Amino acid sequence: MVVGDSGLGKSTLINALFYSQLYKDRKIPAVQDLNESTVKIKPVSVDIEEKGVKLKLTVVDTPGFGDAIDNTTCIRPIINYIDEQYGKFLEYESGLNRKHIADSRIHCCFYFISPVGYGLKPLDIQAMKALHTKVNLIPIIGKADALTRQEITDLKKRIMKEIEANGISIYTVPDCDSDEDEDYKEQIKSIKDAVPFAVSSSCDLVELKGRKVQGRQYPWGILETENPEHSDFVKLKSLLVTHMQDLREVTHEVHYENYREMRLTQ
Amino acid sequence: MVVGDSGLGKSTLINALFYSQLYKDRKIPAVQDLNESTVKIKPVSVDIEEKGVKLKLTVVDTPGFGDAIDNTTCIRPIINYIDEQYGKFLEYESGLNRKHIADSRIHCCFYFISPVGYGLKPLDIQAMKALHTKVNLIPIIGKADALTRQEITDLKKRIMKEIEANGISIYTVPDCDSDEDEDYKEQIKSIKDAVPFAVSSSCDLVELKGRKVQGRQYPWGILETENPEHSDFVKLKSLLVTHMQDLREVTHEVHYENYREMRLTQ
Ligand SMILES: Nc1nc2c(ncn2[C@@H]2O[C@H](COP(=O)(O)OP(=O)(O)O)[C@@H](O)[C@H]2O)c(=O)[nH]1
Ligand SMILES: Nc1nc2c(ncn2[C@@H]2O[C@H](COP(=O)(O)OP(=O)(O)O)[C@@H](O)[C@H]2O)c(=O)[nH]1
Repeated sequence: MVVGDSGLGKSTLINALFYSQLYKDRKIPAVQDLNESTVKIKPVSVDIEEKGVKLKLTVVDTPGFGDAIDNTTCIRPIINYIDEQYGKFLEYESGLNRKHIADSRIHCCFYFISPVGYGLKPLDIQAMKALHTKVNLIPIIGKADALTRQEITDLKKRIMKEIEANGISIYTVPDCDSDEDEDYKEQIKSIKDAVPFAVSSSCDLVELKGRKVQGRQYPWGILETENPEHSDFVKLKSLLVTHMQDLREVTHEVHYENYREMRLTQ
Repeated sequence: MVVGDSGLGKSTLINALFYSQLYKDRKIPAVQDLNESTVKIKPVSVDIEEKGVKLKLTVVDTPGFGDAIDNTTCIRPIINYIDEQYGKFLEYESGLNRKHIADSRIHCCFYFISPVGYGLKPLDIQAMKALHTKVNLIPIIGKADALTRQEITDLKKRIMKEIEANGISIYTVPDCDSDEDEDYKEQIKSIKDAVPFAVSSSCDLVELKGRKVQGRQYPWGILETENPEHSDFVKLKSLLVTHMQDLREVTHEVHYENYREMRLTQ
């Protein structure tokens, strides 16, 4: 699931991560449509292949989040949607609904933070507090190319402080077993240190020194999406590739369990 | 006056425009302070010299604008402040208050639009509609370095369409007399075509090809504040320098007149 203000680069990131054009014909919403806080929940499914394994990827977009003048009601529809998927799974597990159902639970939620501003906004804090007990939360700074390296370092520090101060628990990559090889340990460490991921992504190809790369062309230089010096894109992607199983397990054994317990005690 | 979400680069632009450190010790507001919509109106004055003329510059910042979850009340304090300055001037003119009063009316309002998103947000439209009959409104895209040149062109078009569709009147540089020299005509034309100004500014010096320039250093290149290919900063600055008198006159003969008429008919 992707949550965050419109225009933060959410669909571009998803397309770039999964090579697909999930959001090919993105229609820009007219401003009038955003006058009251109307969050739409839009699941879009696509079949992808990762390391020879076929997967059905469903991305749930949340257009309208944070766009209105009064945003007091834009978190509730998102929480309801997440709970509904747990509800469907519970019915399936308890035999109430035996028609074959794909697991539609949300295994991972990218929460996009704006690079404009000084860290988490009040809405971000409220939203993350509502989400962190329901889904694996991965905070992302969108359009991080608006920030210099020093500003990214400072902003990440500030955001992590605010996350801690508000008791928000985000998805953490489990530590390596000590018998893993050094390269893998190094990779895991750099992923853990990068949170929140400062991402800049692009599906466009630009010419750089005679070859074509995914990136953004500015008058003052070319930002390469897959250059770890320019963007945390590769770190985020490698997290998804190496920890897709763990994301599913934590969803099932922690967040879904919380939901089941809550239903049983009702 | 500068109006816009926090972190859009307003104080950096003001400092860069007037070489001063009006906002030297900028304290980053804690998120808790922003929970309800509390807009503070903060006038800061400094003496500057432009073309050998000493001026008292007062910048009115509006921290807290747009930062809360519910922003339905953040426009009113700004409008009240503008009206209060007209009120003070009216008293002075009508002899009700003869102690010497500097003209504290707002001659120019920079309205900052975010480069994240697809154009004007509902709050932007509401704010500009409230402001345009009260002050000279100059729309600015802040942190425009998050956008490629094509994105800037598209965004400017979209914003101007939305401004027109909503009947918002922005400050327009008057046309040149036909007997002006060609260079000046060219300069005026490029200022008029640049609206809304896509600005990227910096007070930091970075090293570029052996000399020091005002700019921002990214891993993929150096953005020069005063390079017209990189930022509309120079165009905005030249508008202020060449049209300071016109901004004052329009404020006095149009906006202040509207206020006076409204007071007389009350
Ligand atoms: N500066 C910058 N712009 C981006 C980035 N990713 C996407 N964009 C641009 O931002 C605009 C909106 O992107 P989109 O992915 O549709 O945003 P969404 O509304 O959050 O889904 C498009 O013009 C993109 O080209 C990024 O990482 N950095
Ligand atoms: N990308 C970018 N960042 C900027 C620009 N101007 C200022 N900043 C940075 O944005 C942050 C907030 O700037 P500031 O001027 O204090 O924003 P304000 O809250 O609107 O007054 C600082 O870290 C600045 O260095 C700009 O034009 N582009």
